[in-house]
Amino acid sequence: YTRNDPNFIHFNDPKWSNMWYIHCTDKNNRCRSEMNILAAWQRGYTGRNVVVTILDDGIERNHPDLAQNYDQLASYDVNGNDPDPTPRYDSSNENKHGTRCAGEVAAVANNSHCIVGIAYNARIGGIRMLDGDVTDVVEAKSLGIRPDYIDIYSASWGPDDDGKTVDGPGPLVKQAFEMGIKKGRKGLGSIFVWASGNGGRQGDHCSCDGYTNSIYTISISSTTENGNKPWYLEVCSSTLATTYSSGEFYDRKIVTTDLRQRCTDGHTGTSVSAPMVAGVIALALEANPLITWRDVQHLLVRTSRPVHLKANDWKNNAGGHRVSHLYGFGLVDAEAMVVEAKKWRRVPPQHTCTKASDRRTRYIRADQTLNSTMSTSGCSEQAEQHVSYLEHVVVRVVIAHQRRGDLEINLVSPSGTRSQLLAKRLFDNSYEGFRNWEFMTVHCWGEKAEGQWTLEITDSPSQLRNPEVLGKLKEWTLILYGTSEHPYQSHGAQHSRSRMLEIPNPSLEPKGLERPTEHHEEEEEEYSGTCHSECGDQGCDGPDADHCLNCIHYSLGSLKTGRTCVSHCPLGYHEDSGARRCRRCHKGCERCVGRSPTECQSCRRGLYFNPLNSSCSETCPLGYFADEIQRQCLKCHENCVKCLRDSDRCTACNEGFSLAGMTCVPKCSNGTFFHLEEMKCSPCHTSCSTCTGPGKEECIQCARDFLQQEWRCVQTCAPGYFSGEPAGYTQHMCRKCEENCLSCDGPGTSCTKCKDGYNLFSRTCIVNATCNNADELFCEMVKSNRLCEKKLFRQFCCRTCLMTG
Amino acid sequence: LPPRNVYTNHWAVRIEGGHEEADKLAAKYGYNNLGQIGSLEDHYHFHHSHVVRRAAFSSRGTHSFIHMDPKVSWSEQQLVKPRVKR
Repeated sequence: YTRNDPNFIHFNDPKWSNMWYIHCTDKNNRCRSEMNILAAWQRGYTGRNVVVTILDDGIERNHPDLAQNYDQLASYDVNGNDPDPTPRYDSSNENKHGTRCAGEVAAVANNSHCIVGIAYNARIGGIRMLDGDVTDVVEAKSLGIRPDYIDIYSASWGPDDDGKTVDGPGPLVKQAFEMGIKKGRKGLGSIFVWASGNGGRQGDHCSCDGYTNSIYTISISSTTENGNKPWYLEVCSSTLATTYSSGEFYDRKIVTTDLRQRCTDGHTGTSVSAPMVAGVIALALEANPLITWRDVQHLLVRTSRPVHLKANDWKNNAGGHRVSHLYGFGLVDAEAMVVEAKKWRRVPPQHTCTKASDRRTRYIRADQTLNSTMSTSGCSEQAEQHVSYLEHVVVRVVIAHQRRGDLEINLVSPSGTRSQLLAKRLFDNSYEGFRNWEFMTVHCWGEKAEGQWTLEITDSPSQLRNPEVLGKLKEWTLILYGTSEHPYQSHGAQHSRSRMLEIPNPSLEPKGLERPTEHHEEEEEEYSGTCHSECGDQGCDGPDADHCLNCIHYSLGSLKTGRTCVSHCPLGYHEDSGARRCRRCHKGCERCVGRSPTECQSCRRGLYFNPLNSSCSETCPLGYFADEIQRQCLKCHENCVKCLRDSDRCTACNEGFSLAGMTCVPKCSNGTFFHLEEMKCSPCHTSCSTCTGPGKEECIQCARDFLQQEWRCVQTCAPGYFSGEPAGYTQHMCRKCEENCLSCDGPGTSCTKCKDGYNLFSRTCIVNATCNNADELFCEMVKSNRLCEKKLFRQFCCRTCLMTG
Repeated sequence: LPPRNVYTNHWAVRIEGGHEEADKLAAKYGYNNLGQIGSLEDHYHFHHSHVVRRAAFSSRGTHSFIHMDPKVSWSEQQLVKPRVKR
């Protein structure tokens, strides 16, 4: 349940009312306090005596919301090699990240400044390590600072989330993690919290980030206020839990401390989710300081809940847990964490059971799925390794492949739980494959380990590849982590620390011992005498490829022009495997799978590939733009109808959106305009019904009972203007009177009052002197030549032109 | 193409025998010992001021003989690891 009484707890911090993710203040909106932080506070837990540090670009230690909780012993400047982690200030405020994360954990409560941290009585430090060259040494130093003093390390960074990077901790960091969980917190194990990646738009997968993918880190993802997948979120089987964070412009954001002693509600991504969970864990550690690093993970698995989070893959695993690839076990619940932590009894020691496949190469064929199975008893034969109830499951693979991004990998547990270890990634063109890369899933948590495991590898080529080169699964190893007894039913047993931490030895290899090199298998080729290597079994009548009587691969050319044998067809041709011939693609296609115009895969220069119908054309269809580098029609941003050179450089918008510069922003209701800096609809000036900004001179249309006068809306027309309704406009307008009129009651000659020095003659203002001096003969000529219609002559001949009609 | 490695003028070195031994070895090969790497025992952070701060190739010179010293069980020139704030 959630308490939605805003007066239940109130703080005087100015942004307190904006902290919707902690409390409900708006009774008209649905309450979004499912993280139950308020309830944990009401039970008396605020993070007291718990030490958290933020590994980032520094921390503004004199920020009014951090200074009181700042802990110098939980801080260090690894970049500068000194104890002061103050960020380097520059004009772009580049180094604001650590300070923003820190506030979410431990901003001081009720100090009339900015916000309230989730663990507002915890001690907070910062390790400045991102503002310089980051190396294995820098990371390992940072993760190993005062492990007996610091309880929780929170990191919101990692390898690039560009959808093509596969990178993770180096050998020193792996050791630092292992050392931390073994010896940190005086043997209870350091707690490492990590933000899952922000590469959702790049199709990135957080299994390609070895930090979030590690069993030693608690990987945290984000959800929007309404439980939707934020645009930046990556799917991943190693995500353990979720907190709220920012989403689309219409979703409410998270507020936190900012550089230069300020507050911010800027976009936060997954970065803010890690410190939020670090704060929740701090509350749990206050409730029970003796819980281990594994207890914390069990607590999160048991207490996080799907609530209203929307994902199409929520499933119940055989361990009784509901889990998804977007949110892990769901939204964290601070109250449940402290309640469970308080009565928690340590889980049995962790065992590790490893089983490797044989070293037989298995081929991964294009557009097919390779299934490789492995049966395990969970090492029941060795008591020290026996895993009956699962925690993390790791699959280490050695895969050779010509385009890594085309691979999708799933793991099916003996109970039938399918985890996606890796999704297809459009941008990853690497031919490096995976060399002992470890994928991790938490989706089998609580299930039985024993039985048959299936690794499924699907290869779906996204572009033309050499069909001769098959992907190879060279080896895979299943590493099961868990307990031999039920983790929650054996609470009577006492477990010694030495047994609990049976972690494999550090992975640093001693000098001279290198990893076994990749075993590259030679592709076999047939040779027959002096024939060319591309000649088939019928031989040849000469040494060259065009002397072959048949080909082993493909023949190129015709009888007329002469045929030659080739291993691959050149650009502009496709490989007809049945006839073993290179056949021409349709005109305009560079690569294709058939000769029809809709079987292209890439296009010749000057043309663009249209993915909708696999054809090549000079222009792209509506909703797509021509990408000059990829020579493809790529989709415009979902809000654009037309765009130019880039998906988010819009030139026309979908229904419900309008163009602001080159961005499609939502159309705002009458009386409001879209504020680009605040990314929300803001009210116009009261005189406007539609506008482009908040000022009174930025009206497009006037409010009811207002008239438009020279780009302003007024209630009555100023002197020198008359009220009129020009044809074609519904808008009432104040139009200017004729020149020299002080007031008028309509257009043209309808003056009622003139400026000084002018006389009113027949509702026109005439300069006194000019009129008096007019020559009558001259004026008669003016009148007879119809020159009275000209203002100049009318002024000279006012009597003739006006008074005498 | 895979991104190219960027080598720094920092090394991680594993030396048994304590800080004094590490200092001696650092001096012998021209390094500056910046101390133990976090809580990793026997692992030291060495810096060489006469090696370019960033290079496309690993550094070669008399200092690189450190990895052959019998008292050094492991050493590694540090690479820049591109890291992104989330």
